Amino acid sequence: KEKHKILHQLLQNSTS
Amino acid sequence: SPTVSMDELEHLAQNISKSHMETCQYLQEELQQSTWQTFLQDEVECYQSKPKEVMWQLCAVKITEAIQYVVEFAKRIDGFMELCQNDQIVLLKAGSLEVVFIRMCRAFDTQNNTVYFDGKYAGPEVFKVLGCDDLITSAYDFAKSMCSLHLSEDELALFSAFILLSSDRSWLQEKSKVEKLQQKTQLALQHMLQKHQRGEEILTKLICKVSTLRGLCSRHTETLSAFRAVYPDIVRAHFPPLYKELFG
Repeated sequence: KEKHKILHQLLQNSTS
Repeated sequence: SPTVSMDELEHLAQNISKSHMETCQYLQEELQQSTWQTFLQDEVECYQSKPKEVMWQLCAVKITEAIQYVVEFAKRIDGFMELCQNDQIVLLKAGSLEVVFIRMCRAFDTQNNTVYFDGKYAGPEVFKVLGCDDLITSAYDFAKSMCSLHLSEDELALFSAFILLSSDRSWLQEKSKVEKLQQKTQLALQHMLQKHQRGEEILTKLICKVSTLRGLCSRHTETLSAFRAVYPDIVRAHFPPLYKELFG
């Protein structure tokens, strides 16, 4: 998870 | 193959087309309006005289921007967010740059072999200082061959989703779930091509692009590692974190 922190974050952000 | 009703295929095609249009970064009209704007000779020389690492960084930033739109595209595809997080990441890690290469054909001008980059249309000579002529030529050739298929936005959207949902990527945890999604997407693409009265050979030609795309991406990875071997600090300090996560 730590390795893909930003990707995780982008996936979790709600779609605008 | 799974049993899917026509209604379901239509619905999926609509969802994927809408997702594509909402996340395509540049509208077709914007791109067409700019085709007359190609870089002038002195502007080309300006790119060519940049230090190699500065141009690499600029390209990494542009690729990362494009990839962020692809992540948004993926999130809006029905079923993608229902996959486990591991698989969402596996699919994006392996497929987001492939979709960027597919999308490149929307921003490509076949008449003068240029692509929209940094505000204007650029020929391959703009990227000379990167020191990866082979990769650049292959990317331009790929865009040209995609353009020759004259896909509609809907067809391009479905093909992008089909690539993104590749069920043969390594490290997938729920391979069969991805497989079902990909099969449905392929059926929706097939259905769309039939509806548009495109010949059977278009699908065959598109499936052939799968290996070309993988080749392009592995060449990108090789080129990046060669660059990183010489400029490790530049990559570490100046490349976008998302780019490093995806290709590091």
